[in-house]
Amino acid sequence: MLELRLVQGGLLKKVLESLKDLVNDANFDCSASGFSLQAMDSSHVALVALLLRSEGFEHYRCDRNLSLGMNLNNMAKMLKCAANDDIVTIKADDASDSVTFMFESPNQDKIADFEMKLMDIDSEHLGIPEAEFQAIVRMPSAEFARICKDLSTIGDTVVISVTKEGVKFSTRGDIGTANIVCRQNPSIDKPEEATIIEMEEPVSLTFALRYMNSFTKATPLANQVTISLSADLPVVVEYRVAEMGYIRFYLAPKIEE
Amino acid sequence: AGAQLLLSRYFQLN
Repeated sequence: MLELRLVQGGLLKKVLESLKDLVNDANFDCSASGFSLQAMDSSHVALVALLLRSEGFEHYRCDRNLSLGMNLNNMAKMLKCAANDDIVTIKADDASDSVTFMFESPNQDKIADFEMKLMDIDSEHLGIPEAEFQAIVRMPSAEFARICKDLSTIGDTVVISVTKEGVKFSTRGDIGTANIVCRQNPSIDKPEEATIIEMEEPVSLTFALRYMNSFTKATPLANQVTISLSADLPVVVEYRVAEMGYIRFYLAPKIEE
Repeated sequence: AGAQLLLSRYFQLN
């Protein structure tokens, strides 16, 4: 028996909106510690890891570990039927081939339940070691989204370079080139507008903008995004999900042929 | 522009 009640149901709507274009089908893993997901995109270039800790739910019952295979597009369709301020409850029986999403309005005058068929999904679970990064950039998520969107009108790839001067996003295309430099800005009065760069050593990596733009679908979840870079690792683009967890996108770089 | 690396280059399948 699984029963997860999330007062901030809007968070789950935003999580699904940020996942559904990258991954079609995925297993949600439910355990005593939380509700999580790890899935690769179909080309095995990008990976998303989601964690919503059990403490973040108003009520969290998970009698035994369960893996719920879901089509994320269909799940997103159902969650779109919830209002942003609805309380969302996810329910599933151990042997069931379906999951129920229950939506309650804040004043309890409307209650809806949507049942969705589950799928059997052969998922490939990757071991992701804890890593030390050469550079970690924290910046406003909306700014990062804007940069990725702007650069993708000019080129297909972005070079992200971190030096002690700041973080530089560069692209090149048929019509020309573009460089955007963001300098460190602690913004003590408005921490959500800060750009903080922690650099062990300079690093420069190239990534496909198509994936970066897909990751920025998570922008409504968090004011800040963290971009962790190392020369010998995929980049990690992380958005915090309120106080309860995170959504992390991993993207393998491109190299000169 | 350039070759796209795969995640399997970095992460092992569990």
